[in-house]
Amino acid sequence: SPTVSMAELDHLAHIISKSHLETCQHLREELQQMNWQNLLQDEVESYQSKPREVMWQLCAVKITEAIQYVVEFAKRIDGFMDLCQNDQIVLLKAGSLEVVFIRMCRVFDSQNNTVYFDGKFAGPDAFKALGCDDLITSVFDFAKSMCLLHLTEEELALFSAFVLFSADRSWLQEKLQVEKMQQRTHLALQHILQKNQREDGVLNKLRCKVSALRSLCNRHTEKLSAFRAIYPDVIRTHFPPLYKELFG
Amino acid sequence: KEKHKILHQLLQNSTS
Repeated sequence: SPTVSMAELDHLAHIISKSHLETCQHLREELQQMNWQNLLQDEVESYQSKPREVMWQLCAVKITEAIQYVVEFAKRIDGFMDLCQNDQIVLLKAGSLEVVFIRMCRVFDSQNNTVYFDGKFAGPDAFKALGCDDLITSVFDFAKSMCLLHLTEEELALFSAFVLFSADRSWLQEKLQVEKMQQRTHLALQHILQKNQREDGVLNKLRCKVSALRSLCNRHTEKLSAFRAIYPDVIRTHFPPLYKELFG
Repeated sequence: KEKHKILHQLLQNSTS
């Protein structure tokens, strides 16, 4: 765009990257020092033998914790706080879980197909008690495909912001303003990818990830509805209030 | 606002 200079794109990339690094649940240094220890077989079995509702509650708590960091990420991006509060809420309701899924690749071990969960690295089998194997498999596949792109933290940050500023979410009041932020974020991402001498295909691959993320979130909503039909009281009394607010 | 009380609060809180 002729209206955005390279310096502005660098500045935007810097702000978004800084926000991302400040609000990552696990710092990069922490990850490097972390002993990427897998769950032992009896620990896997212990998760598998939990009652369905207990495992759902545990995952809801973990998701909610991760989402709180995403809210903080959004708040530190100037353009986000300039939006009206309705739109801030709309974007977070629709996009915060998507950003959690993106961030998941930072704590994902591709070789073992395990993800950092509750202190150790867990494979899909540890989540059996949830009763949604297909969704879990898709989430792991998504994380694996994100890892294959080998994005830098800055690229990851910009892609997260791009997804957060989705201008096609329902109920936005100032759609144009969101669109403008999304375009700028897209340009910044493109600019940084070029600067990092990434091949052209990466941006296209990331665009494809947007629909994959939507599908994952829709399926999470479906699974939650099915769970709610059987355990309405568990959600009401034991699930984190923020989780209920976002997905209720 | 009432429906999204917590989200509203999180957005209002100054960044920590």
